[in-house]
Amino acid sequence: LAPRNVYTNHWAVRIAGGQEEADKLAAKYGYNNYGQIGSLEDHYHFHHSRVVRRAAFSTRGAHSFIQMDPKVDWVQQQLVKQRVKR
Amino acid sequence: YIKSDTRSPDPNFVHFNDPKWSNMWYIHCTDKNNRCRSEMNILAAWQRGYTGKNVVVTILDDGIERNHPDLAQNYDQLASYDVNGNDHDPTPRYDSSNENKHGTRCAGEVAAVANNSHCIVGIAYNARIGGIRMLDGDVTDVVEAKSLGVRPDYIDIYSASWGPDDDGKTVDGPGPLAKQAFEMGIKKGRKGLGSIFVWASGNGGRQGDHCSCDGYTNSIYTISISSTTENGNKPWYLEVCSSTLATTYSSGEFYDRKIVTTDLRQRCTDGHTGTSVSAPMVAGVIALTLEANPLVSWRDIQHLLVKTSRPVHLKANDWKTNAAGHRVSHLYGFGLVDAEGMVVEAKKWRSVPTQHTCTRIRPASRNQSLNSTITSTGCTEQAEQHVSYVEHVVVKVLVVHPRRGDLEVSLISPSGTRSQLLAKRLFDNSNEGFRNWEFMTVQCWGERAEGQWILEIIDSPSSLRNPEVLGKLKEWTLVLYGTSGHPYQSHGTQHSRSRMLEIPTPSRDPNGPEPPPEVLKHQEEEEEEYSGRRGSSDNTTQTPSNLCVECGDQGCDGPDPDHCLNCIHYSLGSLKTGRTCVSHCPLGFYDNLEARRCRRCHKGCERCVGRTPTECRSCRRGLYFNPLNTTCSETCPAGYFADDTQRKCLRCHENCMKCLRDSDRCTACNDGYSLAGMTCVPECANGTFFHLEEMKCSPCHTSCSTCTGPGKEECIQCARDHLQQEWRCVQTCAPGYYSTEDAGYHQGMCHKCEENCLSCDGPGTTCVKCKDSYNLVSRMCIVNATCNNADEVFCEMVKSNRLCEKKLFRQFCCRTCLMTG
Repeated sequence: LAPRNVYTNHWAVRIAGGQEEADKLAAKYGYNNYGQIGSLEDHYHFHHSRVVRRAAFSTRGAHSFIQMDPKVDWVQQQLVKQRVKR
Repeated sequence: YIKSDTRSPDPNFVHFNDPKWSNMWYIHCTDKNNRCRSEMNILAAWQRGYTGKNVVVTILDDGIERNHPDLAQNYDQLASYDVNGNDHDPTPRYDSSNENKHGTRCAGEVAAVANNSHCIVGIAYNARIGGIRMLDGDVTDVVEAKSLGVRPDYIDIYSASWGPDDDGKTVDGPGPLAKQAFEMGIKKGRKGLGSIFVWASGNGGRQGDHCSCDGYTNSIYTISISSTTENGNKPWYLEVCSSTLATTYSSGEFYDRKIVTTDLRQRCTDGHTGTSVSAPMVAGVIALTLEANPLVSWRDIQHLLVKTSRPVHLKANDWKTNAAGHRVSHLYGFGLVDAEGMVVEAKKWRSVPTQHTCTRIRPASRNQSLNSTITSTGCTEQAEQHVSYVEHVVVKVLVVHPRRGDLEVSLISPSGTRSQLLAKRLFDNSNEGFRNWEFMTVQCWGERAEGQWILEIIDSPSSLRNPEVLGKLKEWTLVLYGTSGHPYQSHGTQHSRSRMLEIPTPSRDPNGPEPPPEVLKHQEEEEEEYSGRRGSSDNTTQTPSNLCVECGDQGCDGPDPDHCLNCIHYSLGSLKTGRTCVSHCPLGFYDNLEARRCRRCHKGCERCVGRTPTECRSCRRGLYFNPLNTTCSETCPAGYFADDTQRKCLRCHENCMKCLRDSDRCTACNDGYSLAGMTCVPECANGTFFHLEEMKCSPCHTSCSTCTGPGKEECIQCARDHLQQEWRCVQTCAPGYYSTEDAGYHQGMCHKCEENCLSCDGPGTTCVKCKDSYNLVSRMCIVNATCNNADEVFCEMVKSNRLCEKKLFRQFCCRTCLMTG
C-alpha cells in the first residue's frame, strides 16, 4: 500500500504586505502566525489550534476560507514527512 | 589568523591529551604497529595551521548537547535553534532509550575541543558548532525550510545526516519551501557567497535502495557524501548513485572499526556508524578550507572537492575516467576527501565563472521507445545560458510504469560517459512511475556540453507484474549546469581580486626615497602600456582633431595637436615620443602649471597631484587608494578593507581590527571584542554572557562562572565550590548522584548512580542505599519482590542468548541474571 499522507494543523502561507498583513489574516481566520519561515520573504507559518493535530485527511472548516482570500497568494497544509537518521 | 602563506607540515606535531585520540584511526597513525588510515590528510591540514577558526557549522538533527564537556567551548548559540520547540535552546530531549543522541554524535566529529582531556578531537577543532533541533517532532516542509534558513549570513556550513526512508521503495525529497530555502541559501547565504549544504547519502544499501530517489542528495545545492570502510571496501549500508560527490571513512562490518565521537549525557562513544559519520567529516574538512580561503563560493567548494578527492585504495568495479580526466565511481563519487589538498588548493583558488543553465525538453512521440536522444548545443545562441563546461546534469523524467522498481535509467554524455541515474529496486512496487522526478549526475563534471545526450531506460519485468503491461516515457528534460568558459583558466592579465587571496609581493616603501632618474625613466617607458580610461568620457580627455585650437601663440605646422609649435594649456609627451597639445592631462598624468606640461604620476596612480608615490588621488586597476598616506598599493592597512568598486581602502567597522570586502565583515577584532562569525561583539568577562537581544553583557546565574544565558541551566562552567550536575551547578550532589573530582577537567562533577539507587560510591554497581520499594542485591537495586525466575528453561535460554542485558528479561529472570552474575 502506498504510504498515507498525515495532515497536520500547520500551514505555510504566502502573503504580500509584510508581518502586519499576515497577522491580520491569521487573526481573521483563527490562525496563530508563528512568523516568517526562515529566510523566505512573504512566507509565513500559520497554526490552527482548533484543527486536529494529525489526520489522515485534510479537514474542512471555517479555516479553509483563507485560501480564497484575495490577499493570500498561496496556501499549503503541512504533511508529516517520514525522515530517518542515517 | 594566517601567519604565513608558505607553510609546510610540522614534523614535531604535538600529541593531544584527549583520551580517545589514539582511537581516531581515520586521522592519524601514532603507532607504526597500529593499522590506521591517514589518507584523508587531516593531520597534514592541521600542520599547515588550519583548524576551522572563525568558521561556523551547524548540525541539522535531533539537537545538540551544548554543555557536553567536549563541545561547550566551541558551542555557538547563534548557530543554533530549536525548531521543534520554537526556542533558542537545541538541547536534546532525554529519555531512557537515548534516542536523541544523533546530533551530538555528529557535532563531535566536526568540532570537539582538542586537548581538553575529554573524548576526541574534532576535524575542525577550533570551529564554532551549533545545532538545529528539527527531527524530534513532526518534520514538515515548514520545519525543513526554517531549519535550512537559520541565520544564513552567520552560519557557513549546514550538515545533515538524515533523509527520506531508505527502505528501497520511497521516492521523496524537499518540498517547495525547502527547495526555496536551498535556492535562497546558495544565492544569499554567506553574504552572497552561498551557504554550503553537506548531506549524508542514503543508508539503505541492504534494501537495494538508490540514492537518486532521495531529493536531498540529488540536489545540485547539496554536497552528497558516501562512506567507505577502513579497508576501502563498500560498506553494507552504502547506496550507489551518480549524485555522490565524495567519500570519507566510516564503519563497516563487525570486524571493522567504527568512529569515536561525543555522545549524549556527556559521554564518549566508539559506536558511531553509517553515512551519518561522513557528512559531518566533510563539513569539518570544508571548515578547514574556509579558514584557508573564506571567499570561496558554494560552487567553488564543489569544484575543490572534485579536484582534490582521490580513488586511493577504495575498491569499486566501476572506476572510470571521464572525458575531463576525473576519476569517478557511482560508489564513491570522485573519491576520498583530501583535507590537505583542499586547503592548499583553496589558498590559490580563483572563483569559477558564473553558473549558466541550459535546458532542453524532449516530448515523446506516440511510439516513443524507452530510449531517447537530445542533441545539445549548450545553448550557444543565448550568452546568458551558454554552457560549454558541464558541472551538474539534471534529467527530469515523466514516466508511467506499472512497477517502478523494474526500471534502470542511464544517461550517456556526448563524450561517452555513462551515468547510472537509477538502478533496479527490488522492493519498489509502486505504479506511480516518475512524475517529473529530477535525477542528477556529477559524473560528467568538466566535460563539454555540446553533442548528443542519450537517455536509456531499461525495463526488466519482474515476476510481480504483468509483463505485457509496459511503461511509457512521456517526456524528459535535460538541464545542463556549468560555465561558458573553462572554469580553471586565468581571467586575463589583471588579478581578479574579489575572490583570490593576496599573494604578498615585495613592494617599494611609499615613504622611501625617490628612485634614481634612470629607474624613473624605465618606469616611464613601462607605463606607456597602461590602458586606463584614457579617451573615455572622463573630463580629462582631450578632444580629438584640435586643428591648432590647442596651439599657443607660435602656431602650428600641421592640422593635428602634435603639429603645434607651442601649447595654450599643456604639452603631453616628450621629444623622443613626440609632443602633442592637450587641454587637460589624461589619466596617469598631472597638470604641471609651471612648465605647462603633463607629467607622469607615480606608477600605480591613475590621478595625482605630483610625481611622488604619496601624491596619488586615485589608483589604477588592481591597486587601492590608501587614504592615510595617499598612496596606491595592493593591500590595505590594518583597519581597512579593499573596495573593488571604488578602488579605495575603506575603513572597517570600529570594532574590527581587520575586515574583508565589507566594513562589517570582520576577520579580527580590536581589544575587548571577540569574533562571533563575522561580527565583533564585546568580550564578556567571567560571570557574564553576551545577551543577543539587549546586545550587552549580562550576569550569569550565581552558580555559574561562565554561561550562555541567565538561567541556572545555562552554565558552561560552575562557580567555585559548585559541582556540575547534568546541566546545572549545585553545591552538593542530589540524591542519586555521586561526586568526583575530574583530574583533567578543573571542576567537580556529579554523576548519576545506577537506576533506582539513592546513594552510591561511584560508577557501576556500587549502590549503598536504594529507593523505597527496592532492595539492595549485589550492590544493585531491584524491585521489592523475591528475586525469582519466571521459568527456569526460559531463563536458561535468556542467559545463553545474552539477553540479561535487557531490563525486561532481568525482571523475569532475576535469579539467573542477577544472582549468578
